[in-house]
Amino acid sequence: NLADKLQNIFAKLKGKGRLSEADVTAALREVRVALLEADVSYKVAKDFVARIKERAVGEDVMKSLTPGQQVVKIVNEELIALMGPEQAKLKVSSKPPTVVLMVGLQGSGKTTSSAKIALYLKGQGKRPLLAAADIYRPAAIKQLQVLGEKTGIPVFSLGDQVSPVEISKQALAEAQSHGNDYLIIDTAGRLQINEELMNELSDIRAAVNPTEILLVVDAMLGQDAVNVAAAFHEKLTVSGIVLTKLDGDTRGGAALSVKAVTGCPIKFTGIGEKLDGLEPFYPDRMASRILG
Amino acid sequence: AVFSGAVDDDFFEELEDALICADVGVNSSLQLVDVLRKRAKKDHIKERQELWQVMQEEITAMLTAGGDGEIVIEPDKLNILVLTGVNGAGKTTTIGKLAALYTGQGKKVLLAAADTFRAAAAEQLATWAERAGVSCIRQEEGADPAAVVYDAIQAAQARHVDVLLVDTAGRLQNKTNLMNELSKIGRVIDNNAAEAHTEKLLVLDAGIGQNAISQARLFGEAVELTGLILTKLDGTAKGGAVIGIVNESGLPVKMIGVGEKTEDLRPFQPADFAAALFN
Ligand SMILES: Nc1nc2c(ncn2[C@@H]2O[C@H](COP(=O)(O)OP(=O)(O)OP(=O)(O)O)[C@@H](O)[C@H]2O)c(=O)[nH]1
Ligand SMILES: Nc1nc2c(ncn2[C@@H]2O[C@H](COP(=O)(O)OP(=O)(O)OP(=O)(O)O)[C@@H](O)[C@H]2O)c(=O)[nH]1
Ligand SMILES: [Mg+2]
Ligand SMILES: [Mg+2]
Repeated sequence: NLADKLQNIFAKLKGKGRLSEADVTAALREVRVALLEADVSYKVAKDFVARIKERAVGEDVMKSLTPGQQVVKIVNEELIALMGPEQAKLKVSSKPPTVVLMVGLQGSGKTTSSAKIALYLKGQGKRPLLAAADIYRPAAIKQLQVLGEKTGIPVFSLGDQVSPVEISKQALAEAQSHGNDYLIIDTAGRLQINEELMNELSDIRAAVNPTEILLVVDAMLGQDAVNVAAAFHEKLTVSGIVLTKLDGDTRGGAALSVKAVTGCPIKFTGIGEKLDGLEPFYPDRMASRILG
Repeated sequence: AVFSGAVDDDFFEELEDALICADVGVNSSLQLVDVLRKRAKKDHIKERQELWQVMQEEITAMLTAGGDGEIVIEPDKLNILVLTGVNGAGKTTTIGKLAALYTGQGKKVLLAAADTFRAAAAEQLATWAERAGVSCIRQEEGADPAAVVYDAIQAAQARHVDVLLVDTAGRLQNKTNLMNELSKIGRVIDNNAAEAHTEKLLVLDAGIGQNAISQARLFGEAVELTGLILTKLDGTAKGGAVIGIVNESGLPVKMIGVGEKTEDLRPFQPADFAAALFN
């Protein structure tokens, strides 16, 4: 793993006597490769390594007795700092219900995560309402309804012949009249380059004024993660990220890319297919995972 | 833009960066850059534009190393296509597209809803079956997927079906019990349809990064794969990770998904794919 590689590099370098800045640069190339192999975005990795170099030189790693260890420590600290604090808190609206809009690419885990988050809220004594606003994917509404039944959470649906904007508006009215304190709206997966569908999301946003817009991101995304996150954020002003399928063996560098490019906190992680497979985000665990 | 101008050190660095940004991965990118560097030296190539052709040829060669990329449907026998892959890759939708494709070719098609786990999985596949005008073998949620496959094989043989399309549940490759379940499905097919032509296809989302390599490796250990299907190439992701996979496993990419509609399925064209990496 990276720690071992850095120890080896510095051990070899130390053999030559005093370390130079060029030696540190060579070692940092290993950090960059480790990040790229972990699917961290190319530009994020570049900026990150530049930052590590600043600190390494500034903290006189060259004079250290254990430069390899020191660089690993700096990398770890910077990764944790970049990924932000542990955050399982959803914002609450001053005027209930708090509306949470779930958005993201096709197959990222929105429908499953909507139900997981609803179940998590129910466990906290809240009264969430789920809204089925994906009218395109075959049996998408049915999928949310089945998950609603499994968790004893009501699902608002108007079928697939009514626009998602209208469904969202009426779901909000339903939540208000039934005293639900949270409304979680599941939307269809879409490409960030599909103008019409991205406009649909801005229309939903304008109609129901969500307190949280959660971008659901598959943890195994590669270099494209930055393009996707940047576009969704620019269009909607995302307020949080849900990183799914972290129970896989992906290194998960997309987490770093998405966080770096949007500045949004990672609020939840999906760690399994079952509805209890939801955890808060632990930046230190993510840091060690990315570094392998 | 990478391929215009003179061949210099900057070029090889820019090329490496472009390949990495296309998810080709560090090792495969360095490999490709090295090939180009050697060719440029050997043939005294001064213009980047000349190396563009070499790059496409080299990537195409890497992608076709495992043989030509066609899903083979043999006449006068049962053909079984099993689609497997991680959660959300596009298996069910791709089966819907294949059902329409083969029905349109006058073939008799049957679907098997062997995802008995996920909410509304069978309903989703049933909708695609309806669209193609074909039948779908399904059991209740929680049934043994291998039992569904067994039933589907019996039905396919009895009804003289040309193509049986088997949908499986999404599964992450590090889940040993789910990989074992997949192996069992493979054995049910081998033991009960030995005379059939079988294709076991791994469905990969073009947006996935280097984890695709691990997927191909571990799914390949669970069942003997015959090819890959790369989905969601209509997005901004380039799917470059397949280069490393094909290089390592020799598995050809057989089809690509370019959208969510029935007609959004095309045969894989390595040269087009290679060119698109640099768009
Ligand atoms: N292992 C695992 N699987 C997950 C997780 N989250 C979602 N899934 C699975 O991923 C697949 C896709 O999940 P969906 O909830 O249907 O994804 P979606 O974003 O709603 O998909 P579209 O509506 O088609 O865009 C399903 O098989 C889920 O069971 C997770 O954290 N871990
Ligand atoms: N843009 C685009 N979307 C696709 C493509 N193929 C599938 N999808 C979408 O991806 C999402 C997931 O597709 P599914 O067919 O449910 O994927 P799956 O692999 O069967 O998912 P699980 O069974 O939950 O593991 C759906 O929203 C599909 O419409 C494609 O080629 N392009
Ligand atoms: Mg969904
Ligand atoms: Mg499916």
